[in-house]
Amino acid sequence: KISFEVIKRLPRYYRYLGELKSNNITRISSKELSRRMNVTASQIRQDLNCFGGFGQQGYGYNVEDLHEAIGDILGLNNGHKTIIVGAGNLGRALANYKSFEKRGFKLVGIFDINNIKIGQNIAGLDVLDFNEAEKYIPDLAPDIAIITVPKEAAGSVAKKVISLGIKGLLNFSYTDIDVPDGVEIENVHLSDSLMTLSYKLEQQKKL
Amino acid sequence: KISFEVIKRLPRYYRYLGELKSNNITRISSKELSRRMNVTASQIRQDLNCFGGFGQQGYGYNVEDLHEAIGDILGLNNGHKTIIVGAGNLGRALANYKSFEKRGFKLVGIFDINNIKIGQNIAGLDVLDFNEAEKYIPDLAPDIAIITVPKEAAGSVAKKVISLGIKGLLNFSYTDIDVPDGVEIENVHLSDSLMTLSYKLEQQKKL
Ligand SMILES: NC(=O)c1ccc[n+]([C@@H]2O[C@H](COP(=O)([O-])OP(=O)(O)OC[C@H]3O[C@@H](n4cnc5c(N)ncnc54)[C@H](O)[C@@H]3O)[C@@H](O)[C@H]2O)c1
Ligand SMILES: NC(=O)c1ccc[n+]([C@@H]2O[C@H](COP(=O)([O-])OP(=O)(O)OC[C@H]3O[C@@H](n4cnc5c(N)ncnc54)[C@H](O)[C@@H]3O)[C@@H](O)[C@H]2O)c1
Repeated sequence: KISFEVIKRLPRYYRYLGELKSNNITRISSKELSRRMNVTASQIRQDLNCFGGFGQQGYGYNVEDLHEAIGDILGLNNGHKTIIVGAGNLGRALANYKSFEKRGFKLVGIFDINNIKIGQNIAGLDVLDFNEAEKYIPDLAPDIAIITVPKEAAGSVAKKVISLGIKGLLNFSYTDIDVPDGVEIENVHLSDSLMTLSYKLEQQKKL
Repeated sequence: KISFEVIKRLPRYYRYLGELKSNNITRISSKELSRRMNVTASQIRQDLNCFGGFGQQGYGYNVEDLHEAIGDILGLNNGHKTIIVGAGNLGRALANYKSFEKRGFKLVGIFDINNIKIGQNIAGLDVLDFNEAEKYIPDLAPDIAIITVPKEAAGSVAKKVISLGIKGLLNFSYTDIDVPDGVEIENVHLSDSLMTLSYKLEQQKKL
């Protein structure tokens, strides 16, 4: 119902509106929002009209209402339970990131297969044995699994959590994972961003 | 010269070709590449033609040559020197990630302003005081700064490293940073991926 291009912009709108809100700004015109976000004012009005309007001639948009409405569309206000599989460097960093919980993503479990890590306390949770996933995951009932294992293990880890009912995967490993219909996956390829930056720097040098 | 849409696909081609290479696969047809990458075979041929062809009728593409050619275009083979500013959870995880160096990004410095962290050894480097950035950065001569500080500090950190000649920024903080012409920035908003996943799960529930 809302186009893919608009969806891609929603998290960014949410971030800006959150910033305005924490700076106690109560309203904003599409013109100001446009300048701040580097998106045309007409594109903004079009995007926001997709879900109910919200703008008032002469007034602009109410920051708090709009922030909440976008949060609703993004499904943030229903609360999500996440687990992290792979308690390594990246897994720990993500586990300790307090802001995910502020945005409605509560960490309920951390898993690994390394005996030294199993039982360690990270962010208030004891690391569980992923080889016993069937024992824990049904009770924890997470809807999102954050995958931070080496790429060789990513496929089998995905398969296992999907078999236990998890429908959302956030994949950080350096490989793409195939998922069946009904399961959603977001791949975060940090190295892609670094390579894109490298390409842009290369082009700059040629100018 | 190469369109933005093609550029966006390059890191992914590079990743797949790297996987084929490490599995000792020496050649691949556009049809097989298309199936693996979920991009049409004609799109692939079009993309790869942008930089010199490489495909041979009846043979397909030579994996190693193509991998190297894309690496060249992405500027990976010139080597880059990176610094990390913000030796917190995420900064440390990135510092310990060995694969960046394998792809030509050598970490030459880590900075922080917290006295407890300054002087600590992370990934073989002693954390330096970012308040003395002028003292260190010119000699280290990095071309990329990875920014992993809290969002309130991101803008001033970016300003400082740019003033010291750094032309490429990889920003992980939960805010967008404005940069002057001639400076390139890639924003990695991990929360955007989580929010997009949340949206997709929300849509699935409605089906
Ligand atoms: N660290 C980074 O900055 C970074 C950057 C880009 C990509 N990545 C990717 O993220 C992933 C994790 O990176 P890292 O640096 O944290 O690695 P790491 O080696 O520190 O951590 C990986 C963890 O996964 C565990 N593990 C391995 N197989 C498992 C399995 N089958 N089930 C459960 N746990 C398992 C290991 O015991 C280890 O604790 C890798 O795929 C890496 O390519 C990391
Ligand atoms: N940890 C994650 O998984 C995660 C996820 C998404 C986004 N982020 C973003 O990445 C950034 C870092 O997150 P984190 O979890 O590592 O935070 P952290 O608090 O563990 O680390 C931040 C570090 O930056 C240092 N610092 C603060 N101001 C500085 C300055 N002016 N100059 C140099 N160093 C300074 C602090 O001393 C600290 O060591 C934040 O902006 C956060 O929003 C992190």
